[in-house]
Amino acid sequence: MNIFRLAGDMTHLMSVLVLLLKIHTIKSCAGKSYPCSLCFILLESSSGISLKTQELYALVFATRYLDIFTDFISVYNTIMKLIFLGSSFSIVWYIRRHKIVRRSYDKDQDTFRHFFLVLPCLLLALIINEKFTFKEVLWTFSLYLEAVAILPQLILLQRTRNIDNLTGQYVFLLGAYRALYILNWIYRYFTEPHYVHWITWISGLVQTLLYADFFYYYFSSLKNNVKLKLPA
Amino acid sequence: KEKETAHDEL
Repeated sequence: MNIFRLAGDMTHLMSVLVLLLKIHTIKSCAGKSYPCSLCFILLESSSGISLKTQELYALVFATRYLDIFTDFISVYNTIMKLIFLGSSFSIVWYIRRHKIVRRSYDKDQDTFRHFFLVLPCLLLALIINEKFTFKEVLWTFSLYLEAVAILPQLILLQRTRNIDNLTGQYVFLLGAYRALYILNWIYRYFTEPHYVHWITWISGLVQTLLYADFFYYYFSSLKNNVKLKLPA
Repeated sequence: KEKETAHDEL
């Protein structure tokens, strides 16, 4: 474990917590009377969260952590896997099933056909992988899928008029975690002999590059202290 | 048998 990877994992955990906080805020609005302006905004406007991206992430974790009970790495590793699995599936459940939260989900805008991402990633994983075993192919699939999982969310943000802070922070943290992982891979390459994982490195690089324009608009909105807006 | 490449990262 190195500082880059720990920072990456904590950033990833933060992104999940921000999303859970956002869902909690929407839920707690229901109990209050309407005049609370925040509630009005949250319940009237779409939450800006893409269910498609959440479902893809749940699939990423499900296919990546198949070895959670067979290969014990460390207590930290197991606990983090359980957190990511539990949170991603419960977020999908909330947006799909919860009577209040699902009202804030705008399915007319979240139209990305994520099936078109799953199939090519699966085919690619069958062709390019480190070892042709069931677990390894699904693990590779999860890497390819995670690289593109943010696409429905980024497209939804382009369509969302006013992106609220929590959603913007969620996407930023999600992009930043993989950028930190790239530093971790560089560090491990130079400190651990024979540490070479091209598939992981290239997928991680592609994933981070997909956030490039979001990072640009995110930082310029911070600098100019204006609302985050992605060009359509 | 080469050690299964246990993936130690999340």
